[in-house]
Amino acid sequence: MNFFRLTADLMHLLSIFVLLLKIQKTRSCSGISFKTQLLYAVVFVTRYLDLLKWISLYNTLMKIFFIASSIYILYLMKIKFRATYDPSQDTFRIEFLLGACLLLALVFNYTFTFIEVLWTFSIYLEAVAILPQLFMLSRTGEAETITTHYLFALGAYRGLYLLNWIWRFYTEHHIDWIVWVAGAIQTALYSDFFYIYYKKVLHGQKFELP
Amino acid sequence: SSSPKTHDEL
Repeated sequence: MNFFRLTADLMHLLSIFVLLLKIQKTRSCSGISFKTQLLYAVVFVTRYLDLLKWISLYNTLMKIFFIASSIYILYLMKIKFRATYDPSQDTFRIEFLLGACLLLALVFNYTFTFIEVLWTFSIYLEAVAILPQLFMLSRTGEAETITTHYLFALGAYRGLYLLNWIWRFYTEHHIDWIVWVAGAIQTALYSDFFYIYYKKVLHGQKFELP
Repeated sequence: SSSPKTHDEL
């Protein structure tokens, strides 16, 4: 564990709490892409098939939290606050993402086993899981401030992981090219959002696309 | 050095 990785994980936790706060406070999931949340649930379930493999208490508790919270968010969006979800705004075709990621995982992986291919699939899928949300944002052209805080925390978590990998490469000679490539792409997807968040939200304005 | 196959990151 190092500073960057711990901070990244805490930002990831924070992003989920901000999302839950947004839904509970406004009693609405408007502006949130169900498809992105569905993809995150798929990411956690396929990645943490090794849940019973012991690494540390921290690792196990975080995995349980990520699986449970992602499924709870699906419940909130699909059942509890179903009336506030507008599918006509959430039109990104996730079938292509799922298919492409599965294909890539079958071709580019460390070991061709069931668990390992699904782990690789989850890494690729996480990299692009935010696309339906960003697509929805670009369609509506604006977002509630709390929703942008959620996206910022999520993007910061990815950016900090890049620093963690640089740190681990120099201190442990840790190499994990699948995670590096996917993580770099994932962070790059946030660059436009970061720019507008910095220009508008941090200066007290509403998040609006130019 | 640690193997990437251990997947110790979240």
